[in-house]
Order: sequence, then structure tokens, then C-alpha cells
Amino acid sequence: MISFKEISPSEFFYQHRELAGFSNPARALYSAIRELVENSLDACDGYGILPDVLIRVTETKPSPSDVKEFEIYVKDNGIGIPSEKLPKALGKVFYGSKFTLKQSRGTFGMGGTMSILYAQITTNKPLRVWSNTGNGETHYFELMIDIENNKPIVLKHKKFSQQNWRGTAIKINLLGDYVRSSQKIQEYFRRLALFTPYANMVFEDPNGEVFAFKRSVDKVPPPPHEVQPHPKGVDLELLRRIVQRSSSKTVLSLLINSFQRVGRKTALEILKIANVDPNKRPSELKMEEMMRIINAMKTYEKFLPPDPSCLSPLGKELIEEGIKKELNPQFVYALSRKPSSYEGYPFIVEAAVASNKTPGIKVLRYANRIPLLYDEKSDVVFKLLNEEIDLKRYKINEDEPIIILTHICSTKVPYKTVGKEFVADIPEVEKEMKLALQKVLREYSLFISKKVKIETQKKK
Amino acid sequence: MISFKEISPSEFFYQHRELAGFSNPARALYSAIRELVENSLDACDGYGILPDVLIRVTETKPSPSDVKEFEIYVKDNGIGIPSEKLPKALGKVFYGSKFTLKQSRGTFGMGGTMSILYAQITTNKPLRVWSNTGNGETHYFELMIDIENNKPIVLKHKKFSQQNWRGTAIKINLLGDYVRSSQKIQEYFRRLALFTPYANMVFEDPNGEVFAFKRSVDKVPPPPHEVQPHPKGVDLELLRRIVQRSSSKTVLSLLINSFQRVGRKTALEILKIANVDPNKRPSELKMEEMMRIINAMKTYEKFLPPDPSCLSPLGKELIEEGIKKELNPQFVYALSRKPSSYEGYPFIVEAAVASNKTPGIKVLRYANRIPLLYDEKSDVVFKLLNEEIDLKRYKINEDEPIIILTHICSTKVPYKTVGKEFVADIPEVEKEMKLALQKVLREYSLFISKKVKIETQKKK
Ligand SMILES: Nc1ncnc2c1ncn2[C@@H]1O[C@H](COP(=O)(O)OP(=O)(O)OP(=O)(O)O)[C@@H](O)[C@H]1O
Ligand SMILES: Nc1ncnc2c1ncn2[C@@H]1O[C@H](COP(=O)(O)OP(=O)(O)OP(=O)(O)O)[C@@H](O)[C@H]1O
Ligand SMILES: [Mg+2]
Ligand SMILES: [Mg+2]
Repeated sequence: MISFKEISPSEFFYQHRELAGFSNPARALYSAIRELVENSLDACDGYGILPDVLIRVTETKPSPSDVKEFEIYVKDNGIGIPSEKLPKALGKVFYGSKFTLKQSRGTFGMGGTMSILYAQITTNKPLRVWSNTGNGETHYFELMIDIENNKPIVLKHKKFSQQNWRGTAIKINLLGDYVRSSQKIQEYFRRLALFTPYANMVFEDPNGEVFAFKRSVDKVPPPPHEVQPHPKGVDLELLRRIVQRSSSKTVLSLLINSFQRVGRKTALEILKIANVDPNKRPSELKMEEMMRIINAMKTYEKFLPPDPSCLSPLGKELIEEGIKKELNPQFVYALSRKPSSYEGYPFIVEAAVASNKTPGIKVLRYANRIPLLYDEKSDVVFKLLNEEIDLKRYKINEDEPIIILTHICSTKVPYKTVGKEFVADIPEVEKEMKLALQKVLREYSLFISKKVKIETQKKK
Repeated sequence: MISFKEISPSEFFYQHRELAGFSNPARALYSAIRELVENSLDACDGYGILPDVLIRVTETKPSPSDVKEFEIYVKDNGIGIPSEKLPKALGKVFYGSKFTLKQSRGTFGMGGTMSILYAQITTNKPLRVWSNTGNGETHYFELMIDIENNKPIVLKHKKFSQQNWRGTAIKINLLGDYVRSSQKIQEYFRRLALFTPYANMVFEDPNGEVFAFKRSVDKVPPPPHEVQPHPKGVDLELLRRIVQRSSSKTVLSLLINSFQRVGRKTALEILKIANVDPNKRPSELKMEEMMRIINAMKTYEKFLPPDPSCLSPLGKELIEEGIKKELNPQFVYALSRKPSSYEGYPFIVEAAVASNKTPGIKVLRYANRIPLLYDEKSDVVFKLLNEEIDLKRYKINEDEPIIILTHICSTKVPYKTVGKEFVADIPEVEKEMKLALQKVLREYSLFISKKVKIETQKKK
């Protein structure tokens, strides 16, 4: 008698927490910190707020072992979490506010929740969270997760008046290993500060060391806007849902109202190719007609590329500013390419080079402003720098004192893992990334040539 | 007004189907074929049945484009799917029969479902499936998936008498690209046949080419048995559930009955370390006491290693047989290491070398008998062969005509992705894999020395 069962999303990621980056105490400490900090930053710069984020990690009880209990406290001045949504936001996998077509660090609806889940199963201590959306009321919750059923368990809920604070503060206790993860965690913060020059961040580590990153610019880049789907990203499921929910009276107006880059003229052309009556009621569309509309959209070549207002690149100026602030290099050059797209999802590639003080090529990868520190060899950037681009052509040796920075931002970064460790080599992305790298490397080689020339002249 | 929402598991993997290996038509064709074939093989050798599997892939309508509709038909003689479970088995993500502590190819409860989902969104055609569990009744279903709600939609269900068949036959229509995936698909079948010498498999490809693999051995390796968790794999959530469901009268008997490798003496020692009364009723255990039991189990050093009866390695004999059948090499040597474990999950590493007819080191990676063909550079085996093991010490050059085979089988293969593409470098796994590789490479270098000696003598 074979037994079948269903498991919930939280159960699945409890069983396979390594898929989400919680494979062992050292890695889990890193992942919990990054997930909470990225949530805090999203809650700030996603809404035009200059971030002030405090991260304090302490040993809760001294122990001779490296693996021990740590408390992670993360506090921000972001938009806060509405109290009626908070338990699910942090206590349910696949629940969140970032499932929209808009760039944000978060995307899967589970990172914060996984941190709380891991904390709970290793220490049995609940999440403690304070949040105020700026309405004068701070809500305090003690939460645990019902892992088998993927729902929050509210152990405590209090609210109190607090007029001058808006933001979120989270406290979790988990089994970690700072000895094995401190280098990565500290490097994460340095790289984060480099790419978030408008943020104040303070990291107080378990050894009492304080890493303070003060903002060097006082303006947040313009936050992105949510956009409608692009016709190149449509499939049958998406169109079926659009039709089901649409209040449009005709197929013509449905296309115009539901997709970006589709005006009246374009919509009429599409429907002509699909052989569908523009005045038909959407509810009367047959599946075969929907298929023909999709195929027409697939083959149609005259759409404008996706609207990039859903993206928020850092930009040449801020990237160079961040690099100067953190690394103070002799030479720096950054660029931000024009928007491109893959499968209807817009993306922008940014890149930079800087001279370094120590030898050895150092690659800093970013995606949606998140520093990626793991699985470098699997990333499209590594593939380009090791197989596609001949560094010698740019006068770059193996131990060149150079920093190469890459950033891809998109409404859907093509991560290959739920732990957001590396980016897949999608053809359009690889092409854009290659062009960006070639350009910045060329600028670096010009700097090197000029430098050599000057030094040669000095010797004369 | 920020809008929050929940998405279902099928919705999540619809949005992020690249995480499951369905990133584009070429890759999706490969993934659908492999997921269905692996389900068929599990349904056979997991139950001691000699597999007979037919895979027929046809173009449903001719088209000048490479990307077009294909029909995939997979038929097996396995144990079948009970009719009352079938709609959910194939129409619901995170539903299946393989969530147990027993080796099988399937593990996530979603591979077959994802193939049907991808087929549905690219062609709108339902899954057609016939299944008979050997009770004389074949059930026929036409199914689609309600993606937003993660549940099956039964469009049709018929049953008819069929006395002489047991097994499952699945037919799906999906958008694929055989031009871009044929090499990988054909290589997948060759490698699968090599590692499944007891299976009859026929692959009829869209060009009418027939790849027939006849079994060369008539015995299936003994199927694995489900086992209880090992104390080294316990965490608070697991213990809490065991306590909640246990009908044991005392904590002492709960430990003995719920865990493998825990007898009376061991259980008493554990409870002594944890300072918990052995005669206490499980329902009266406080959380702090459970934590102490967990910590005691973590630090206890005298457990026997995990019971490997939940594993089913192929074994030296069958591996060499499979290699000889497929490759007919001059030299072959395989080994199967003793069981090991990581985090309470037992695993066995197997490895083999064979001389090849063409130059160039060829690495064949397997996990739970599945050939892994993607993301080689991210796999622990690649790391070992490129960074940890000096191939020159074994007289192996870059273009050596050698085949190196690795296999890890476990109740939990440490995959890093839901698409089962590559294995993480868990320390215990890396150590075992390294020892296995060093041993087989040493055997190969002995063969090479002997060969050189013979040829030198011939020349004299
Ligand atoms: N510090 C915070 N301030 C405001 N809202 C937050 C904060 N942390 C979490 N949230 C809310 O909780 C939701 C769930 O967070 P969670 O990290 O689990 O998923 P996510 O950020 O949406 O996606 P990802 O899994 O990619 O991180 C978020 O979408 C956001 O709405
Ligand atoms: N050909 C088959 N014969 C018998 N049972 C099958 C067959 N195909 C699927 N099943 C049943 O359907 C369930 C779901 O299959 P699915 O491929 O979605 O998940 P899985 O095989 O359990 O895990 P994975 O996602 O790792 O493949 C299986 O667990 C199995 O019980
Ligand atoms: Mg998040
Ligand atoms: Mg499966």
C-alpha cells in the first residue's frame, strides 16, 4: 500500500532548506542576515526612503563551541508592515508584496520566512517583531510558524502608541557559526555599502566589532513603478487570466488595457494576424482564438521594447560614488547600459572597473542591488570572464590589481536557485553583460596605457 | 496601499519554471522527457520490477520553425498509480509518494506535475494518462492543472477492463525544440541505459530514429526499504512531531521506537545526558526537555551509522556490466564504497573508470541513478577533478581517452537546485567522492603502466 501525501511549501523548504541557503549553521547565519537586511532595504529605497539600518548580532550565551545560539536584531526606518498582514508576511512561505512586475530585492515571498523558520527549528524561540507604518501605532508580535500547514502562529500581539517612528524591527534566535561565516558576512556588508551609498548601515558583530557605513549621498534613486506585462512575455495561462478578470467590453480594448506597448493600431494588427474579431466580447473568446492571439504576439516584430520604468538601475554616478567611498581607488569607471529584455522581462546591465590596492582580479557581482557572494563559478559573469573574454587583450594579467563590478537589474533576475546565488546565462543577458564588460575593460586598459606612458616619461 | 498576496506552489513554479529546468523550449523538452522517464523507472525498480519503458516523441504538426509542438508518450510496466490518487499525483505540486526516507529518483513531488504544467501553458492540451495497478482495471484520465490553486482539473475519467497490463502511459503535448536539445536528449538516454543495464528502453525520436537499449542483465538490484530517522538527523521540529504522534507510553520507548540505531541502553544514556526522566509520558515533555534531548543526541558519539537498507547502490558488477554493454571498453573498473552519512542521511558513493575510444576526459555524473548532464562546473565532482585531485599523478593528460563515472545515492541527495542539476560539496560527500575517485584513477594508471610495459616489450 503506497502512501501518498501533500506537503506544504514551508514543509518543502524545511525538508530542503539548503535550496534556500540554510544548509548549515555558518551559511544559515549569513542567509538570515542577508534576507532580513534585504527586506529592510526594499522597505526603504523601494519607497523613496533614505535607509537607516541597524544590524546587531550577539551570542546569546557563551559557549566554547563555534556552533552556538546567536540573536539577530535588524531595525529599519522603512514603510513598516501593516499589522493585519504581518503574521502572514513573515510566517507563511510564498506570501508577500513583491510578486509584481517591479524591481525589488525580494521576489520569492519566502526569504524572511525561511530565516524565522530556521531560527525556530534550531532554538524554539519565536520571532519578535515591532512594526509601525507611520500611523502612530507600533504593533508587537511574537510569532512562530506552523511548518506543516504553512501558517503563522501568533503567540502574542500588543500595540502601543509611538508617534515618532516608522519602520520594522526584527529579532530572531538561531543556531549559527560566526567563526566560519564572519569573513563572508563582513564582505557582504562592505559590498552592500558600496552599492548602497545612500544608506546608513551599522553592523555590530558578535565580537563587539562595529562596522559603520555612513551614507555619502543624500538622494535615493527614483523608485521603480509597477508595469503591465509586455506582450512578448505572454503565455496561454497569463492570457486566460487576463481574459477572465477583464472588464473590457471588447478584445481590442482588452489588449490595449492589459498590456504595455499595445496601442489601438498595434492591437488591430495583432488581431488581424490572429484572425480574431476586435469587437468580440472577451468572455466569448475560444481557447483556439487565444492561442492564435498568443502566436500572433510571438511573431509580431514591431512592439516597442519593454517599459523600463519598472527598473531602478543605480546609474554611473552612484556606482562610481560608492566605489570611491568604499575603496578610494586611483581609477574608476562605471557604465549603465540601455534597457534590454528577455522573454518580455526588461533588464538593465551595469558594470564598472576600478584599480585595486592588492593584486588579484576581484569580481563583485550584484543583482537587483544584492551582492552575490556564493557559487561564483556558476554565474554568467564568471563564464564570460573565463571563457568568452580574453583578458590579455585588455592588458589584464591573472594577478592584476583590478576590481570588476557587474549589476543586473530586472523584474525577473534569472536566478538559478531560490537562494539567489548566481545568474543563469540567458542569451540576451549574456550578450548585454559581455558588451558591458568589454567596454569597462577597454577603459581600464586605456588607463593602464596612459599610466605606463606617464611612468615611462618620468623615467626619461 | 501595498497589496499582499499568497501564491500557490504551482503558481510559484509557473512564474519561476526555470528553477525546475523548464527555462526554454529546448530545455523544457529535455526536462519533460527526463521527469517522465525517471517516474517510470522509479515505478519499476523501486518495486523489484524489470523495467520496459517506451518513449516516443513526435512532431504533432510539421512546421519550418525549430520551436514547435511535440507529443511525448511514455509508457511503462511499473506499479501504476491508484486511480483515486492519480489526479493529484500528476496535477498538484508537492504531492507524491516519495517523501519517505528511502532512495528513489523522485524526491520533490513536482517533476511530473511540472512537465504537465509546461505542456498545458504552451499548447492548452490536457494530459492524457492510462494507468493500471494490476487489478484488471485501466483508468483513463484527461487532466489539466488549476495553476493558481495548485489542484487538478479532471476533464475526463473512464475505466475499462484490461487484464494483462500493469503500468502507466502518459501523453503530453508541449512546445519544444528538438534541434537544440537532441544531442543532450540522446546522450541522456545512452547514459541512462549504461546505468540501468536491467532495463529495456526504446526511444523513438521526432526524426523517426529509434534508439533501442536491450537489457543485458535479468535481475533488478534489491529495492530499498523505508527507514526511520537517524538521531543525528533530528531537529526540534522533527522531535516535536514524533512526540505529538507517538503512542509510546514513555519517553524511553518513544526514542527506541521512533529512531533507528537507538536501543534501550543508548536511549537511557541519551536521557541521562539530557537529564530527562525515562519514564516520563511523552505528552508531558516540555520544550526545554526536548531541546536537551536534541543536544544530547547531537553530542552523543556512540550511535551506529545510519542503516543503509534504505539505499540501493548499483554495485560494482552491474556498473561494469552497464559500461561494457554501452561502451565496450578495453579496460573498466568500478567500485562501491561503504555507506557513509551526512546530517543523519546515509549515502553511498560509487565510481568507475573505463578506457575510451576517443580522446578527451569524459565525466559521467549520476545521482540516485539519474544521469546529470547540466551545470557540470558547479558539481562537487568537477571541483574535485579540477581543483583537488592532480590528474597528472595518475598519468592522465587533458585529452586522455578516459571515462570517469561517479554515482551518489542517498535518501537525500544534496542537490542545489529543484531541477536536480548538480550536487553540492557537502564535506562528508566530498571526502567520500574524493577517496572513490582516487581509487579508480589509481586502477586506471596501473592499467596504463601495464599497457605501456606490454607495448614496450612488443617493440623489443
Ligand atoms: N523590514 C520590512 N519592512 C517592510 N516589509 C517587510 C519587511 N520584511 C518583510 N516585509 C514584507 O514581508 C514580505 C515577505 O518577506 P519575505 O522576505 O519572506 O519575502 P520577499 O521579500 O517578498 O521575497 P524573497 O523571498 O525574495 O525575500 C515582503 O514581501 C514584505 O512585504
Ligand atoms: N509512471 C508512474 N508510475 C507510477 N507512479 C507514478 C508515475 N509517475 C508519477 N507517479 C506518481 O506520481 C507522484 C508525483 O510524481 P512527480 O514526478 O510529480 O513527483 P516525484 O516523482 O514524487 O518527485 P520529483 O519532483 O523529484 O520527480 C510520484 O511520487 C509517484 O507516486
Ligand atoms: Mg525578502
Ligand atoms: Mg518525478
